[in-house]
Amino acid sequence: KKEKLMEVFENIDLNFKEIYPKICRNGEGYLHLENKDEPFEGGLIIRARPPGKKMRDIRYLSGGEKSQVAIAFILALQRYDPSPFYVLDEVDQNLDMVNSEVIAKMIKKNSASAQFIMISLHKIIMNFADHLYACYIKDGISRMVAIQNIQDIPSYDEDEKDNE
Amino acid sequence: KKEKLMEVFENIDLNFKEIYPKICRNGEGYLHLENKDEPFEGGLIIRARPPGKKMRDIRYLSGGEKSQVAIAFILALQRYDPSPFYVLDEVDQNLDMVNSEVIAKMIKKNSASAQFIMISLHKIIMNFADHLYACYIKDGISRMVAIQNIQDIPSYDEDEKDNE
Amino acid sequence: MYLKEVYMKNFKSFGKQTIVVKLSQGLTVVSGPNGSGKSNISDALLFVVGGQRTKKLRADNYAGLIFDGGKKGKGAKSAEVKLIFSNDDRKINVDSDLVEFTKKIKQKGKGPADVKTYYYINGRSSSRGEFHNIFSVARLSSDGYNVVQQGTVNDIADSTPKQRRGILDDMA
Amino acid sequence: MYLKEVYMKNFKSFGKQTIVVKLSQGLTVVSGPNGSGKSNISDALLFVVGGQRTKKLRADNYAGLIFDGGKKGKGAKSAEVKLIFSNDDRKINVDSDLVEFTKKIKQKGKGPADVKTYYYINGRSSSRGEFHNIFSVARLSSDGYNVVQQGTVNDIADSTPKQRRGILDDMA
Ligand SMILES: Nc1ncnc2c1ncn2[C@@H]1O[C@H](COP(=O)(O)OP(=O)(O)OP(=O)(O)O)[C@@H](O)[C@H]1O
Ligand SMILES: Nc1ncnc2c1ncn2[C@@H]1O[C@H](COP(=O)(O)OP(=O)(O)OP(=O)(O)O)[C@@H](O)[C@H]1O
Ligand SMILES: [Mg+2]
Ligand SMILES: [Mg+2]
Repeated sequence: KKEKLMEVFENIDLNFKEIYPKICRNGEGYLHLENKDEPFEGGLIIRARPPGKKMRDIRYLSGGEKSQVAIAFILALQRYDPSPFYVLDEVDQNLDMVNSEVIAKMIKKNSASAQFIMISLHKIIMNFADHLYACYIKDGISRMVAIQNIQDIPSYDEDEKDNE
Repeated sequence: KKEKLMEVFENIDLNFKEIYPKICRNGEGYLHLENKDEPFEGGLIIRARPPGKKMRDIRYLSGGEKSQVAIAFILALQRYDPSPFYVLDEVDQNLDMVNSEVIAKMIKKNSASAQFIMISLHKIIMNFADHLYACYIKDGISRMVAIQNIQDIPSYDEDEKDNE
Repeated sequence: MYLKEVYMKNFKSFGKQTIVVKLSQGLTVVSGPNGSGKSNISDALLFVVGGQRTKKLRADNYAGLIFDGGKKGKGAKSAEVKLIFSNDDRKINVDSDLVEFTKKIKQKGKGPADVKTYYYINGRSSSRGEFHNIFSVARLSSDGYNVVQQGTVNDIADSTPKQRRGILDDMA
Repeated sequence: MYLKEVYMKNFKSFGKQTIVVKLSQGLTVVSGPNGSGKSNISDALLFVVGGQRTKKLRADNYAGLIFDGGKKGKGAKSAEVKLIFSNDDRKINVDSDLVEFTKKIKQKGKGPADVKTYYYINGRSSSRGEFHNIFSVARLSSDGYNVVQQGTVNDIADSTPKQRRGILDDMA
């Protein structure tokens, strides 16, 4: 049991150390078990140094910086236990446009070897899609429409008015 | 103690019933004490009907719809206990552009009688500002610059590159 | 092997007219206004490949997953989600180029718990156990972090060290 | 009465060069990249008008609020935030057209708790109690929901009924 946890920890820490610098563009971070001898007695600490800053615990980073760390941790878990298809629902919610684009580029790259479905409100993410769907709702009933050209995305303004 | 809580509850429920329909453009919602006789024994339920849908508990709404209900609840609290100045830090985080604009219009209106500072990543909010500031960071040191014209907002791309 | 089509009928906000989503390999992006049904699609996938836990599907019970009729209509009595996988490489332990997994729920009585669940593979009747076995062998089950629901990033960002270690425990 | 200027020196990510933010009535919007210091401005306001609770300021203790030097530099030894209110209508119980509230923290020793706090009103020495009284009379204190920190909307959206009732209890 303990050996298995340590094996999982070492692998995910390694993945995290590789993925986080790519997500935050040049920082560094690592995972740390509070009690290495008795791992089940302690928790898992995550520390990160966004570019140009000092190393801190995830608690003291900004909202967007915390999201970047959390996304790197999720991708580190996924790499350890790979699946043929993934769904990511608004993981870019707290990110500005530059950081959203970095995530989109990374997922686009990963989509060469597995199927990804990303749900997002940020238009910048749509530029990377192989296929684009718009969801809309009328009288409480959802519909989906395939979008050929990103300009065709029904601006939510028309959709919304339709709603009433 | 109990009378005071009931007075607070009735006022905030009234405020909520007025504010929420404006935020979600035509829905309705209300607050409900689980145990009206012994309010301290139970909790506070919030139910809402987004436009075109059936009434539901806040738990079953979408991410953005839940945010709209939460914002309406916060504004209902603020109306009960008014202050001369307010800070709202990324309250529009889960909202699409149409819903973000509705919030911005409402806050702009409220800013006629109190001072508001809104922090947001959404450009659509900036259109409503009387004064606009851009924050940026270099070598871990934050700076602020007043923006005269929204086009001048340093696109985060330049800012970010500078960061390295 | 990849997910080729998703059919939804009377599942949450998707009404009685069956909605078909055609997918391909690579990256598919879904966008749309707040409350339009985006996360319900992810719930539809979890409904078929995930376990029984309705809490993850944002409903009290299975009855809450059946379309409630929306603004004007009456609620439906049953809901159905069908996932069609392309299986040329036979990564799914079923001997056909396309594999259809269908999960259906039907309200039998008045009570929210009076719902019967039906499972089908390529049209023939199946069971929860068979679904679970096939999905875990093909690494499609949602036990890992392959379906990242809305809010999970915030949850991890604000989690305690103990909660984070718990995630590693689940992986072990 | 309104908040006219905010001065920050060595407060969190704001360095030794004092940053001055000029405000006016109406709506001021602050934008900028992730991690650029936007929420630290709201923390600077809470630092002066709020209570003692550093947890709300995202720091372990007051020492954590002093600028740490950033990429290259050495940490500072003290931090200071000054708020200047326009007070023509004398809503603030101080007899001057402009009222300056200054809060300063100085690291005295090595330990994180060896920090001394100084309060000033229009340059003369004051105290935490005086700040608190003046702010609550002018309804500037942050006990209500006038300073909505990042993440509060999500917290309320996902709160339990008991937690929500607790918010009403605080208002009562
Ligand atoms: N059984 C049901 N019948 C009809 N509508 C339902 C049912 N269950 C949930 N809904 C509705 O579906 C909507 C939720 O949609 P969903 O969470 O997929 O939105 P979304 O597109 O992800 O929005 P957001 O961008 O805000 O996250 C809610 O308005 C909810 O009330
Ligand atoms: N004492 C300190 N010295 C230097 N930097 C600090 C100090 N305390 C916090 N910071 C840094 O300040 C930054 C946080 O900034 P802040 O939370 O204001 O960002 P933000 O602009 O709100 O970003 P977001 O859009 O992601 O919410 C973090 O990177 C954090 O590490
Ligand atoms: Mg959603
Ligand atoms: Mg912030």
